[in-house]
Amino acid sequence: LRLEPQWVPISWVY
Amino acid sequence: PGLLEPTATLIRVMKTAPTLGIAIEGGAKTRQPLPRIVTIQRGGSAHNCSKLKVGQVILEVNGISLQGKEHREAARIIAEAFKTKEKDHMDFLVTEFNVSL
Repeated sequence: LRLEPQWVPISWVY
Repeated sequence: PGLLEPTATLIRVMKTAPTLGIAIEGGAKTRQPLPRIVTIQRGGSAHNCSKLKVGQVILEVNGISLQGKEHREAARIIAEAFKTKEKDHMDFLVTEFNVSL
């Protein structure tokens, strides 16, 4: 099982 | 038959407002490998064009593939495509499916 970080980055693009 | 063929759609967003106004999640090396639209801000150019939708996955921006681009790089490419004065619009290649084509 490839350990992918569960937390996914989110950014606003203004 | 009956299997949905993942399709990509080209969406042109005119720069009708001073901001683009989208939030994206993901990028290379995350469980969401291509940036997905999670929020569209009311009054931004993306909202005004009314074709970009929450949940769409962005494959390319102005012909630049986001494949393999990490989150910050992908966000930077999108932001610069909006800021550039060379064009009065941006072209997004998006798909509804969470596959990389």
